[in-house]
Amino acid sequence: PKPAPSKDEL
Amino acid sequence: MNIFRLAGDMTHLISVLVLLLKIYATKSCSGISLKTQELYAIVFVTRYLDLFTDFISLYNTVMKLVFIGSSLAIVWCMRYHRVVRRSYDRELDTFRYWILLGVSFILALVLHEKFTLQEVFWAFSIYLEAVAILPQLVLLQRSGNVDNLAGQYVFFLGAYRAFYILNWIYRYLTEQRFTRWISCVSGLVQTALYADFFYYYFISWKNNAKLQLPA
Repeated sequence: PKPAPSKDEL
Repeated sequence: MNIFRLAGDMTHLISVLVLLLKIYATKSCSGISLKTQELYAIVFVTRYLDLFTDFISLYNTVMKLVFIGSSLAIVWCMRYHRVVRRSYDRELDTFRYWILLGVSFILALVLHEKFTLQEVFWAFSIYLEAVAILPQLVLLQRSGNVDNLAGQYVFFLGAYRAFYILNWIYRYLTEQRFTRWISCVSGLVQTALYADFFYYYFISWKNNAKLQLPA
């Protein structure tokens, strides 16, 4: 799996 | 955006707004740790530096601004509001929070994704958020009982963390994306800190009694 774009979370 | 993420964001939003509105309406911040509130204000300001560089969505931008604004407003109220500041439990809120700031900052200098100002501050905010509740829990512990406001506040914050973990699991299963390990490990640490509090909150709710934490 790819890393989740953590910056889209608060 | 999935249902767990939305539920997490909403419980987070409720926790902050309920705190601000209740402090303002009752003109009292008894039982609330100013140190924890200041740490959260630092968390939001350092994490959302990307407001100036990246646009993700309108939702994202508005929520970031609300979190920064409301946390600064809470700190302002507790520090400077003529009436509210008198109810602040200064003598109970003595957690040496510069230790949390120092450890988080050193950790961020060592463990980050890229050595850029934004990335180091982002990692710092994640580490700091994980431990920022500690002064609040210590204050609750010291005062021996929790009024509705402080109890609800910590309850909603804990719910927010629990929903975020479900969100990560959901994203892993549906989007085939894993959460970055910095967020993941810090998030688990943070959620664990609430577990003890939740235990006593649940007991008091079950017995329909005032929340009492052991000394």
